[in-house]
Amino acid sequence: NLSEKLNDIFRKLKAHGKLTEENVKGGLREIRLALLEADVNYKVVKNLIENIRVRAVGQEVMGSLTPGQQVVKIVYEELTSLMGGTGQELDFSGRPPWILLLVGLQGSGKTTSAGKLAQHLKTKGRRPLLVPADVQRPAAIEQLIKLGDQVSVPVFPSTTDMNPVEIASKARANAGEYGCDTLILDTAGRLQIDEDLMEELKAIKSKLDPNEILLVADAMTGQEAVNVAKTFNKWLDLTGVILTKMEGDARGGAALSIKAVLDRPIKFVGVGEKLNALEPFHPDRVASRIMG
Amino acid sequence: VMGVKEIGDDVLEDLEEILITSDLGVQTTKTLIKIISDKVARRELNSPDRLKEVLREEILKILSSPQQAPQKQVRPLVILVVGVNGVGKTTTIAKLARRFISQGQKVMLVAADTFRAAAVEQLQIWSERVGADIVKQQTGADPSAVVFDALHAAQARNTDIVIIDTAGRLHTKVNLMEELKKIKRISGREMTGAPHEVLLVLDSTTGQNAVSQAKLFNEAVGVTQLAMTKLDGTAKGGILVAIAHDLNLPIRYIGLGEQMDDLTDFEVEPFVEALFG
Ligand SMILES: Nc1nc2c(ncn2[C@@H]2O[C@H](COP(=O)(O)OP(=O)(O)OP(=O)(O)O)[C@@H](O)[C@H]2O)c(=O)[nH]1
Ligand SMILES: Nc1nc2c(ncn2[C@@H]2O[C@H](COP(=O)(O)OP(=O)(O)OP(=O)(O)O)[C@@H](O)[C@H]2O)c(=O)[nH]1
Ligand SMILES: [Mg+2]
Ligand SMILES: [Mg+2]
Repeated sequence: NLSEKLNDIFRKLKAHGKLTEENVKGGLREIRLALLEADVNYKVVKNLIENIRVRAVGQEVMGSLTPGQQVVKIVYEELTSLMGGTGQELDFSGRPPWILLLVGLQGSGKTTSAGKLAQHLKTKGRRPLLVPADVQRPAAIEQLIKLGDQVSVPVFPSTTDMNPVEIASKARANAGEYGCDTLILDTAGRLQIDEDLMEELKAIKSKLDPNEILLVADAMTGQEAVNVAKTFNKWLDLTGVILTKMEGDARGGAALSIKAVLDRPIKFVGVGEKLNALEPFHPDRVASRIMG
Repeated sequence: VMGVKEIGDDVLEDLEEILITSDLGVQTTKTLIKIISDKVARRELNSPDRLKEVLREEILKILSSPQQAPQKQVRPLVILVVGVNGVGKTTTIAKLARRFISQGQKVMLVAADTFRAAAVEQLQIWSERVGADIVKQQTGADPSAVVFDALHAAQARNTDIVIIDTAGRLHTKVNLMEELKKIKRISGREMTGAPHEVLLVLDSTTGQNAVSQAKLFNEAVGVTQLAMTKLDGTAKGGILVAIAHDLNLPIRYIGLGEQMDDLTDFEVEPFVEALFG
């Protein structure tokens, strides 16, 4: 793994006497390869390597008796600090009904995450209403109704002859009748380049002024994670991210890419198909995983 | 550049960026850059344009190498569709059914995803839209039992093609992969030789994890064909090059949208064109 490789490299280099800036290049190359193998975006890696290089040629490494370990520590710190930060709580400021809007590419896990959020919020004493606003995918509304049933959360009775903006505003108007104070809106998956569908999300946003607009993204996403996140952000000004399917063996570089380009917190990770499989995001754990 | 110090380093770096950002992955990119830089070292290549041409040729070679076995002449032909969660299996099945039906074939869909909420309903709607038969049971039923019943019915009903929809599953979940092996075994028990095709569906937005997916699904149930979906998006799907190189699995279908007609056959030339586009 990366730590072993770096310890090896720096042990050999230090054995030849004083460590030089030129020597550090070999270590940086290994770090770069590890990050690219973890699916971190090419440009994000470039910037990150430069930040690491600046620290690696400083006294903390050059003057150290264990330069390899110092470099490992620097990489771990840089990744953790890039992915961490404040704002991991959901925004429940202002008055109810609070509104969470879930958006993302096709198949990323929005509908399932809506069910998970409903479960999670219930345990926090909130009264969520699940709102199916995907009228395009076959049986999407049925899917959310079944999930709502599994977690005993009411589901707004959308039908496929309604349009998503109308569903959203009707749900908000009627939230009180369901005894609910929080709306979780599930939307249809869409390509970030589909202007009509991005306009539709923008319309939902201006109608409802959601407290949270969360990008639901797949942990195994490759290089396009940056383009997708950037574009969704440009249209909607996202408030956070949910990273799904994290319990697999994907290295999860998408987490780093997305955080780097959005500078918005990853609020939750999905770690399974069941509705209790939602966890807070741990930047340090994901940093180790990305390092490999 | 990937551990190679040659003349034309910045040209190689540009090529490396194209390959990595197209999701070819580190290993395949290293392999290709090495081939190119070896040719440069042997003075077989000296112009940057020629470098790019040779790179295309090498990728074409890799993608053209896996040979699709000829279509089995058997009735019903049984296709088992597998893959991780959310990649587009169910939608791809609808597209395949639509194509076979338009060719005059009688198609039966098998709702063997008995786990996910409304998975059966989703396939049911597609079967009605494309005009296929469907065999299903209640959620929570044993998927192998659904498949067993379906194959029995298909053989009795003069069906030409049976397509089995399975639940999405991460390749690292041993119990779920065992379930898939069982579905395959049970198919073979009800009809010798079934499933005749095992179609692994991959999502073009997936990075290097797709190689791990292909490897483990292949080890578990023997993948005979690949489909890659969502190529109507901005991802290049370059990981197909890595998979062709490492596992030699034939790439059959490309998904280009969410409607029943959005399926095309994979063709090497247009795919490589789009990689460098
Ligand atoms: N393994 C795993 N599977 C997940 C996770 N979250 C969602 N899924 C699965 O991913 C698949 C897609 O989930 P959906 O919730 O239907 O995705 P979606 O974004 O709503 O899809 P569209 O509405 O078609 O865009 C389903 O099989 C889910 O069970 C997760 O954290 N881990
Ligand atoms: N844009 C685009 N979307 C696609 C394509 N193929 C499938 N989809 C969409 O991807 C989402 C998931 O498709 P499904 O067919 O439900 O995927 P699945 O693999 O069966 O999902 P699970 O059964 O939950 O594992 C749906 O919203 C589909 O419409 C494609 O080629 N292009
Ligand atoms: Mg959905
Ligand atoms: Mg499915």
